[in-house]
Amino acid sequence: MLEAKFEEASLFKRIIDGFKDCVQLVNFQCKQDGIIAQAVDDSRVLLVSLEIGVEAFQEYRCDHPITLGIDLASLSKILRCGNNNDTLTLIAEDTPDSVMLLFEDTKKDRIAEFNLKLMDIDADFLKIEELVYESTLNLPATEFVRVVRELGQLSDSLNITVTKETIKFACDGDIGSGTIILRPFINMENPSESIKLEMDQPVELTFGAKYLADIVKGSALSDKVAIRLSSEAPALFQFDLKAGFLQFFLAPKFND
Amino acid sequence: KQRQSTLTGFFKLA
Repeated sequence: MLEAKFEEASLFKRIIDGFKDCVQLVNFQCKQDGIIAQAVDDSRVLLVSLEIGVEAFQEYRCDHPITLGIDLASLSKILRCGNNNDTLTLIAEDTPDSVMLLFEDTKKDRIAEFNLKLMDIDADFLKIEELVYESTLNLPATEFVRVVRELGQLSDSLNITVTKETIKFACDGDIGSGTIILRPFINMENPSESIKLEMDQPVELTFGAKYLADIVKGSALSDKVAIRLSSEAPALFQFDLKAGFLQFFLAPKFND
Repeated sequence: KQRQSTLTGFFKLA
């Protein structure tokens, strides 16, 4: 039996909103140590990997591994019910046909119960090997959103070049071109505003702007994003939760 | 001209 209670429904809403626009059918694997999920978009360019640790919940109990096959579009409809500051408990039997979502307001005056039918989703779970990355960037999530939105207007591709002291984002499209250069700095008063850069090798990669536009939705989860890059390999964009993370692996574009 | 690569090959996708 699964009973997973979020202190605030808004956390689960933000998690789901962070990736529901790029994948639709997702198996949520519930285990003793939390919930994990993984899905690849239809074009096989973007992989989403979610981990919600037990500490993210107010209460958590899962005696046996349970897989919840969920259509995120349907789940979102239910998540729009209930208030952000309601508690939200996910409840499922050991071999469930449905999962119950229970919203309770803090005074327990209003209790709303929804059952979401589950789906049998045929998808393998990947063991993602720890890749070796040549550069790691840490940016304020707002800065990352801004770069992707601003440059995404000009082109369907966005180029990222990392050298020892600069991070350069560039695009070149039909209507014109744009470049945004960021330099690492440390903000002592507000550490999450800092920009950090660890570079073993200079890296230059190009990504599809439409995928980046999906990835930036993860910024609802965290005020920081970590971007890990290697030449000719998928990049990793990671938003950390208090316990867990939302990761996006994005395949680059290559010159023909 | 740029070509969008996929994750197949990097990860074992079903």
